[in-house]
Amino acid sequence: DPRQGTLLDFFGVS
Amino acid sequence: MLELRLVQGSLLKKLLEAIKDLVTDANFDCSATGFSLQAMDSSHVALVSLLLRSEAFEHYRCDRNISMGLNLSNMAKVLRCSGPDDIITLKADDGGDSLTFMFESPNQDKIADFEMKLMDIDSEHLGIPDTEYQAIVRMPSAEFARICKDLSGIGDTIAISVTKEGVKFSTRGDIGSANIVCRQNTSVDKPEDATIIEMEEPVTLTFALRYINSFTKATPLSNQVTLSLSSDLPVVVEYKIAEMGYIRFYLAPKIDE
Repeated sequence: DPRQGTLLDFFGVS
Repeated sequence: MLELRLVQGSLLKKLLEAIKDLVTDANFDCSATGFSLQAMDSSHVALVSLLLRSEAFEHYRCDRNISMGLNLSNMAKVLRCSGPDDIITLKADDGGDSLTFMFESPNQDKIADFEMKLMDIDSEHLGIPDTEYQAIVRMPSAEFARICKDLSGIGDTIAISVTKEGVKFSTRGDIGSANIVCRQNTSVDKPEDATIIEMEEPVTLTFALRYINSFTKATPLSNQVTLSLSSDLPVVVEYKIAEMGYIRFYLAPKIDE
């Protein structure tokens, strides 16, 4: 099954 | 000193109803631009970003940038004490530890104030780059909410697929599967009934349906919703608040490994 991504996979902490 | 007077106070009430189940505590930021918030849910899968521009307020005084930590469920409880047509004023003193909500009835015969204690909240602010999305779908927000609700009776995930044919919402579960296709439709009497699909490239992404369903609590804020999709990015579900601002939800997709 595909895993649930998190926003931290895509965006950096500013 | 902070003093913000919002004639259409129900907007703030609707915003809180839209986010209170997604995020527990969050910082509201106030600057010359407006009243804003960026916060993630506890699992870092979804993010809400909202802005009410300073022009949305009849009176907007914010002497210096201020960040106010609030429990959103409690803030929603306070806002539920306002009437549907009340004018809402937010007030805070510099260096103070509370935020005051004042509700005025339209004919000024009832005035209430509620004070909420502010909290210190450590929050991670994400840098979200401006991106050209592969597909942008604009459709009636009530239709989108209906589709998400219908599909959640069948499965736990929603695949959103944009092609030349239209936008397809699909799910599958133990009882079977479902596909709902919406085609572009601009021949409508009212612009808010239109479905408009701008596609650079076909794109399909899969998401947890419970988050998307939670986003549709923002439906009372706007007649239209915009979905922005790219293959390797979180979807953006945006409800524009007339000329006054927006609420955007970002949701990380399911990732094939």
